[in-house]
Amino acid sequence: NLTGRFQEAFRKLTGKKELSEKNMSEAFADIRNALLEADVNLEVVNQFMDDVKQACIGQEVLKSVTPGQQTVKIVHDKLIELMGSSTAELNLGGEPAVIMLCGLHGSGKTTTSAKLAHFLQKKHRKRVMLAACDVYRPAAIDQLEVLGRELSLPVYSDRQCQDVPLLAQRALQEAKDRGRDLLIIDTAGRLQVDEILVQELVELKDIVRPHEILLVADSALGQEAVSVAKHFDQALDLSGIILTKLDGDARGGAALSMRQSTGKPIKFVTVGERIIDLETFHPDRMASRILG
Amino acid sequence: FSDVERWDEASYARLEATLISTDLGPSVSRRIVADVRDKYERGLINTDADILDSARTLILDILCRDGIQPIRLNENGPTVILLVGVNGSGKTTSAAKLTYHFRKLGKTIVLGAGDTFRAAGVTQLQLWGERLDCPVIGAPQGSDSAAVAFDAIKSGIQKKADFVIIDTAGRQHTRTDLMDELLKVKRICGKALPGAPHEIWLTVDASIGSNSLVQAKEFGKVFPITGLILTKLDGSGKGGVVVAIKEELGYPVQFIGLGEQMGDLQLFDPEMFVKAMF
Ligand SMILES: Nc1nc2c(ncn2[C@@H]2O[C@H](COP(=O)(O)OP(=O)(O)OP(=O)(O)O)[C@@H](O)[C@H]2O)c(=O)[nH]1
Ligand SMILES: Nc1nc2c(ncn2[C@@H]2O[C@H](COP(=O)(O)OP(=O)(O)OP(=O)(O)O)[C@@H](O)[C@H]2O)c(=O)[nH]1
Ligand SMILES: [Mg+2]
Ligand SMILES: [Mg+2]
Repeated sequence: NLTGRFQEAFRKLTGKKELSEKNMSEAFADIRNALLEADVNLEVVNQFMDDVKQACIGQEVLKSVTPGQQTVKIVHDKLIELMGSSTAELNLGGEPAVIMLCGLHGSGKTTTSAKLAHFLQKKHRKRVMLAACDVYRPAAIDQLEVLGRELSLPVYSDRQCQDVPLLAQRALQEAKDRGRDLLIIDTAGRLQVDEILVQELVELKDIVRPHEILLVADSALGQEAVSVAKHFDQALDLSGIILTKLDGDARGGAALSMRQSTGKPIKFVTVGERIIDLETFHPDRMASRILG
Repeated sequence: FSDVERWDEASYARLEATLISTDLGPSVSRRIVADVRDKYERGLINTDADILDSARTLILDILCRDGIQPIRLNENGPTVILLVGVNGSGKTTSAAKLTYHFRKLGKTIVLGAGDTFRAAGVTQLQLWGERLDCPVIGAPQGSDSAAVAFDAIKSGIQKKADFVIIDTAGRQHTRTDLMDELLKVKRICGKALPGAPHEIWLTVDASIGSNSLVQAKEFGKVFPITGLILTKLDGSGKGGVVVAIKEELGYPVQFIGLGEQMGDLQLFDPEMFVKAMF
């Protein structure tokens, strides 16, 4: 892991008064490489390393720790600071409140809608309704209906309707008529560069005015994480991000990439396929994971 | 790169950045830049076009090493293809696309809807089967996945089908219980038809980074992976990680997925892939 590698690089720094760019270049190269291997986007890494150098250079070498430990702590703290807080709240003030999920194919939107419904039902005693607005994928509606049944929650769907914004509008009306106080809208997976399908989400947003628009993103995303986050954010002004599949062993550098490039908060993570496998985001745990 | 007069540190940094952006990984990228730089400094290549071509050639060499492996066709019954991979990587859709692909070559197929775990896992493939007019063997959610594989192969034998394609539930390799289940599915395939499965293909999502290499390593510890299907290459991901997979593990890409429709599958063409990479 990173700390161990630095012990080596920093053995050379013993006796030095200050951390300087010169005597730390090898350590910085190591950190840079660790972040790239964690799949953090290259431009994000370069930006982060500039910030780290600023924070490190000129610092007095502390007596109680090795320079290696000291640098890792600076990097770790900087990473946590960048990741944002773990208190990102959901805006659920509507009658009903509306949450819209979006993201690439297979990122976990449909299962996350159900997990989020369960979580908010338990935590805030919300009366949730789910809206099956993926009209493209075979059995997408079936999938959400099965999940809704498992949760004993109503699912709005209409297999005859191919007009997604209209479908969502009807779902919202249905939620109002049935006295539900939260509507969670599942949408089809789409490429962030598919202008027509991204426009469909923009129209969906205009019609139902969601209180939360959350990007559901696979934590194992590679260098494209920045493009994915920025495109969805620029089109929709996201209110947050949900990172999925953290029960895998991806280092999760995409978290830093997406957070850094959009400034939007990571609100939840999912850690498995069970309904209960949704947790609030912990920036410190994510930082440690990325550093390996 | 085309306005580069002579190659210097900045040009090499830009080349490394380009390679890293394709998810080739920092160490493979660094190594390729070093190899190219070595050739340039020894005067073996001169222009910026040479440099890019040289990088492409190095990557192509890795992809084409050991030649092209054709599908291991079974002489005594259907050829059984088992599709495995992490959650959401494109297995079910690829099963449908492969059916369409082989169908166009005049082959007959039986599909095994082996995802008996996920909500509508079986239903999804059954709907594809209806669109493709292809028989699908399934079972209710919660039933034994290996039993579906067994029944699908038996049905394929009985129908004298050319291929039996078995879909499995998505899983993370970090779950040893689920990896054990996959091994059981493989074993049961062999019980239904000795020698089956003849191909085990791992779906790799082109938007994912270095974890795909870990996935290939870990799935490959359960049984030999005989090929990859690189999905979602119509997206912005370049799928460079398959180069690392080929180099370290020897698994070749067999097909690429270029969309959500049944026709959006192509045989892997290494040259086209490398040209599209950068
Ligand atoms: N292991 C694991 N699997 C997950 C997690 N979240 C979702 N999945 C699985 O990932 C796969 C894809 O999930 P879906 O909810 O269908 O993804 P989606 O974004 O709705 O997919 P599309 O609608 O096709 O774009 C399924 O197998 C889910 O069970 C997670 O946190 N961990
Ligand atoms: N754009 C694009 N989408 C694809 C491609 N292959 C699959 N998909 C989409 O990716 C999503 C997931 O595909 P599935 O076939 O359900 O993936 P899976 O591996 O079977 O998922 P699980 O069974 O839940 O693990 C669906 O929305 C598919 O339409 C591809 O090549 N390009
Ligand atoms: Mg879905
Ligand atoms: Mg599937």
